[in-house]
Amino acid sequence: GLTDKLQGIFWKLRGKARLTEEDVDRALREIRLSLLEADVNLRVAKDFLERVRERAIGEEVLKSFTPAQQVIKIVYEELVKLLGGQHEPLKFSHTPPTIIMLMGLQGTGKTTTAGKVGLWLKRRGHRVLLLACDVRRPAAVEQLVQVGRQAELDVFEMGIREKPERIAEHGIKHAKDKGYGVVIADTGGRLHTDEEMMQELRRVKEALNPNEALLVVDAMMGQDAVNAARQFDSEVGVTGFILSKVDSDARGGAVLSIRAVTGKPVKFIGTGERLTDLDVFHPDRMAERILG
Amino acid sequence: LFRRERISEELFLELEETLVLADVGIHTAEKLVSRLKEAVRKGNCRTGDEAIELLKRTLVELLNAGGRNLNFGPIPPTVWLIIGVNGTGKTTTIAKLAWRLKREGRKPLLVAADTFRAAAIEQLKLLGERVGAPVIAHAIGADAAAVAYDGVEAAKARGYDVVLIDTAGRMHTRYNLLQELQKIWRVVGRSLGRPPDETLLVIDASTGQNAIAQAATFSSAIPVTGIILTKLDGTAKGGVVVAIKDQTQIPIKLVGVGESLDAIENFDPKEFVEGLFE
Ligand SMILES: Nc1nc2c(ncn2[C@@H]2O[C@H](COP(=O)(O)OP(=O)(O)OP(=O)(O)O)[C@@H](O)[C@H]2O)c(=O)[nH]1
Ligand SMILES: Nc1nc2c(ncn2[C@@H]2O[C@H](COP(=O)(O)OP(=O)(O)OP(=O)(O)O)[C@@H](O)[C@H]2O)c(=O)[nH]1
Ligand SMILES: [Mg+2]
Ligand SMILES: [Mg+2]
Repeated sequence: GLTDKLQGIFWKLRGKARLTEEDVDRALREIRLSLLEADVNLRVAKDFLERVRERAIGEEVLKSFTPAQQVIKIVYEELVKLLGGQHEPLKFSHTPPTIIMLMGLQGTGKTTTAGKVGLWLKRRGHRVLLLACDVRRPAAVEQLVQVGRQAELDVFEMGIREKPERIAEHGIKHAKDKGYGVVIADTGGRLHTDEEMMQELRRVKEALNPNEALLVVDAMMGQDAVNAARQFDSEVGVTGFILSKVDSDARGGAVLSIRAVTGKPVKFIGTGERLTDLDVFHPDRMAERILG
Repeated sequence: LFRRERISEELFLELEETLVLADVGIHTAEKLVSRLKEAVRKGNCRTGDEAIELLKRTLVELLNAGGRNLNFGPIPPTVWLIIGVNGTGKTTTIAKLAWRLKREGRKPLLVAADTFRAAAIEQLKLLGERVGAPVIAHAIGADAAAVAYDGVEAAKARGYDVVLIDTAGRMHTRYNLLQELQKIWRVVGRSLGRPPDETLLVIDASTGQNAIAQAATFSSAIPVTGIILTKLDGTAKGGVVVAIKDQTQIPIKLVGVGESLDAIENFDPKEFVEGLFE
């Protein structure tokens, strides 16, 4: 992996009395390759390497007996920092219900994730209501109903006969009347470049007034992750991310990109198709994975 | 974006970055640009514009090789098996293909062999109604290979000329699911008397380098005859198919460009390559 490559580079230089900035740059080129292979956005990688370079030059790497280890340590620490340092939990409301809205590009796993998060919260003592706000995709409402049945969670739906913002409005009222602690709203997949659909999402968000507006992002995403994250955040407002399909074994560089461009925390990762396949996001584990 | 008179190191770097941003991948991008540098050194192009055109032509040739037609069987029914990882657009693409086939005067039959995911069968049934194509389905939890087999048998018995088999999304990292896919492929072949006429791997255009592993793993499990690149109507360029073509030679046959039934097009290498550089 990257560690071996860096060891190799510095091993060739072991005879030198002290390393130069050019030697560090050779190591940085190797790190750049690794980041790009991992799908980190090109520009995000550039900025990241600048920070690593500054620390490497300034931090005694040039005089170190173990420069490879030193550089790896700096890269790892900067990755963890960029990924959010430590786990950030869900934001709960002071007055119930806490409202969570899921959104994202087509096929990222929102409907399945609604069930996963619902189950995760139910197991921690919360009374959860799932809200079916996708009226476009064929059988989307039925899919959430079945997910709810599997996870033994209640689902509020109005078929496809009402607009999503109307369903959101009625769903929240129903949740308050019946004393639910958490509402998780599933919305239809959409492109960040689809003006009408982004407007609809803003209307749904307004009706929900959510405590969390989570963007569900596919871990296999490539360079385009920055664009989607930036647009959803600027046009609708993102409070955090859920990274799905981490079990694809994709290196997951997209997560660095979405963090770099929005600064919002990653709350969970999806690790499979079952409703129990949800884990809390750990920046240190993700950093190790990106490093390969 | 590129109007270049002189060829400089800067131009090569810019071209490499453009390819990387399009998800072609750093290794494939470096390989393509170093070959371009070699061509320039040999005197094959003198201006920057000529160099860019040469790179584009090289990419078009790479993507064109191996043909791009959808195969119909020698004896009906034709059978196309649709596979891929979760959420890439398989079910929607089948509806689009059925819509196109109907407009060509053919009689497609849809087979709901995703017996795992919540409401997968319902989704295909609704799409079948919309398109006007019948759907063969069992209950959720049924054996996927059994449904696929029944689908081909039904087409033979009732004279449907193209069978489109929908399968469950499956991660290429799950060995047992790849084994299930092998079983589906074998069983379909048994009913048909030959392998499926197309086994199409559906890839989401926003996927990064992981798509290479997807293509390699799926095609090592069963023969993959073509790739369908979906969601090209977004801002993602889908450049990873360049790396896939380079490494596996699997031809890209179709592109998905939206969610409506008519949002499917034959893959056009020239148009696609222009898109990489936009
Ligand atoms: N392997 C794996 N599959 C997942 C994960 N999360 C979701 N899926 C699968 O991904 C596919 C798409 O999931 P959906 O929940 O339908 O995605 P969606 O975002 O609601 O899709 P749209 O509503 O059409 O935008 C399904 O096959 C899910 O089972 C995950 O973490 N790992
Ligand atoms: N914008 C756009 N969306 C698409 C395209 N193709 C499919 N989709 C959307 O992607 C989402 C997933 O599509 P499906 O057809 O359910 O994907 P799938 O591969 O069958 O999913 P699983 O069976 O769960 O693995 C849906 O919201 C589709 O409308 C496309 O070309 N462009
Ligand atoms: Mg959904
Ligand atoms: Mg499907």
